[in-house]
Amino acid sequence: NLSSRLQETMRKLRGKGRLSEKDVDEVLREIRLALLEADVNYKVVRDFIALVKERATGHDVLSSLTPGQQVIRIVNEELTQLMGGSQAKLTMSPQAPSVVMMVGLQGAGKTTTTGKLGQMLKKQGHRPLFVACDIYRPAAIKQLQVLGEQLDIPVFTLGEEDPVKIAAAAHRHAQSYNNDIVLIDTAGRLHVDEGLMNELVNIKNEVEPSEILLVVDAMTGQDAVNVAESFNEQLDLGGIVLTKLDGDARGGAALSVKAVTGKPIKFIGVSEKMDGLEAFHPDRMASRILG
Amino acid sequence: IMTGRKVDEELFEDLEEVLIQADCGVETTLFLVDQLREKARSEKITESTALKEILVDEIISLMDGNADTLKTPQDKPYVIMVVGVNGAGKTTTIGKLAHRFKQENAKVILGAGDTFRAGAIEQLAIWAERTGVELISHQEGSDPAAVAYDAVNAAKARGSDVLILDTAGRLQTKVNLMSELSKVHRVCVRELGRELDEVLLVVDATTGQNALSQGKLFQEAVPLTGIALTKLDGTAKGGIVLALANELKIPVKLVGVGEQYEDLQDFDPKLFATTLFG
Ligand SMILES: Nc1nc2c(ncn2[C@@H]2O[C@H](COP(=O)(O)OP(=O)(O)OP(=O)(O)O)[C@@H](O)[C@H]2O)c(=O)[nH]1
Ligand SMILES: Nc1nc2c(ncn2[C@@H]2O[C@H](COP(=O)(O)OP(=O)(O)OP(=O)(O)O)[C@@H](O)[C@H]2O)c(=O)[nH]1
Ligand SMILES: [Mg+2]
Ligand SMILES: [Mg+2]
Repeated sequence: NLSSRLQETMRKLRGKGRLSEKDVDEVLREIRLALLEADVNYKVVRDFIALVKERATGHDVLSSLTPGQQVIRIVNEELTQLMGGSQAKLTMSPQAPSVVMMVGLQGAGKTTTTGKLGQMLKKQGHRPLFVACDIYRPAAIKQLQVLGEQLDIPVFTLGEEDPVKIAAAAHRHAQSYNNDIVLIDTAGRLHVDEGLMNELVNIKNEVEPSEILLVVDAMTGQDAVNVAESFNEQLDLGGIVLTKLDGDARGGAALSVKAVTGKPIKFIGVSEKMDGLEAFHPDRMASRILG
Repeated sequence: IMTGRKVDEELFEDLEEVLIQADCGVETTLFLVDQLREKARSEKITESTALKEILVDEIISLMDGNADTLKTPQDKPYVIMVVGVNGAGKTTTIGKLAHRFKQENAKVILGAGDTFRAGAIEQLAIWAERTGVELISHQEGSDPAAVAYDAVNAAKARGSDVLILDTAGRLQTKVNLMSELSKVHRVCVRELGRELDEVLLVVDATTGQNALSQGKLFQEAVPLTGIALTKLDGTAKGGIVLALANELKIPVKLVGVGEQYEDLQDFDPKLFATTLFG
């Protein structure tokens, strides 16, 4: 892992006492490797290393007696800062009901996260409504209904109707039945599928969500930037949810997605169960990525 | 990137960038590019188009013996067990396989081995209906080993040609879930009286380096015979299969290129290698 490899690099350099810029380059190369192995995007790594190099070749590091530790500290600080603060709150509308849309690639964890958010909101005293806008995947509506039943949260569905119509009807339903938060589960889709991306834009225009969450699998590799950039350009995301962090994926996609969209990572998924949703902590993510 | 350029260090750096962004991983990328740099020097190659041919061949040979088709059916029933992490595309791939075998006039039966996730059994039931094949299922929450037991015995009793067993998605680091998988596999082998014909690991093409951990730990739990790489219709290149071939020697057999039952292809190393630079 990075700390043991850096220790090895530092051990080789220790005989030199102080560090030269060339020595710092060697340390940065190790960090670059660690970030790439952690699935941080190639270009994001390049920009990040350049940023770190500027600080790491400053006088206070080069004249330090423990330059390696200084560099790791700088990397950790910069990484944590880049990944933003901890903002585990959904953006609400000034007028109820607030609409939250879950979007993302196939299999990322949207439906499961919708359930988890429902449970969290219910515990906070809200009255959420699930909306089944995935009319394509076999038994997608059934999946959401099972979760709704499990959590005692109502599920709005019109079967295989146009998702834009379903969203509009659900919004009206929420107003009549006093649900203050509408959680729209949408079908997984490729960011390069024009028709399906337009569907999301149409749903957005129809019900004006206060929050659009991009759900991203923590094991996503280099492609994370393409996906995030595309979804953000077309929908102006409110935030990101990173799922399946209960595995051993380093989660470099977190840095890539944040770097390319600037949008906050709000929550993380840490289990398949409905209580498996936690606030995102940038410092914990930083040390996980560095390995 | 590879046409009409001088062969110099900048070209090799650009190639590294392409391969890393294709999720080939640092180790595999450096291995391929170093080999290429050596060939360029020894064969005095100065123009990039010739070099591209060599790199494609390098990648094909890396995948060679690591690409394969599904095992040819011998004894009935031909049994396929499908495993992988959550959301990879297992259930959908089974639907596609059911369709493929049905088109070949095989009598197909599916086993609803995911007894855990909401709507999992219903999802597979719809695929069974769509493809016109039978389904063996129990209640949600029942023991997956019991479903496996029933599925194998039903396939034998009904003279099915093919049995495809679905399993619940699981992260490879969950020890109890991995031992559950081993148990399901053992039950299948015992009831079948021989090894399974295929144990396929379904891997999402958007996966990064974690795919290596997936390959390694699933291999420890069950004897994998191949990989089905899904969602290659997106923009991810699926370069992780190079590392899976290089380090774990698990052959890629199938590729998923969409969500409909006809969106399944045999893995083509040459097409894969050339598309890596697309
Ligand atoms: N271990 C773990 N599994 C998760 C997590 N979030 C979701 N899953 C699992 O990932 C799989 C996919 O989840 P879904 O909610 O169906 O994903 P989706 O994005 O709605 O999928 P599509 O609708 O097909 O695009 C399921 O097996 C979930 O149980 C998580 O945080 N941890
Ligand atoms: N675009 C595309 N989508 C795919 C492909 N294969 C599967 N999917 C989609 O990926 C999502 C997850 O597929 P599933 O078959 O439910 O995945 P799974 O591995 O069975 O998921 P769990 O049982 O929850 O672990 C669904 O929306 C599928 O339609 C593919 O090759 N291309
Ligand atoms: Mg879903
Ligand atoms: Mg499944």
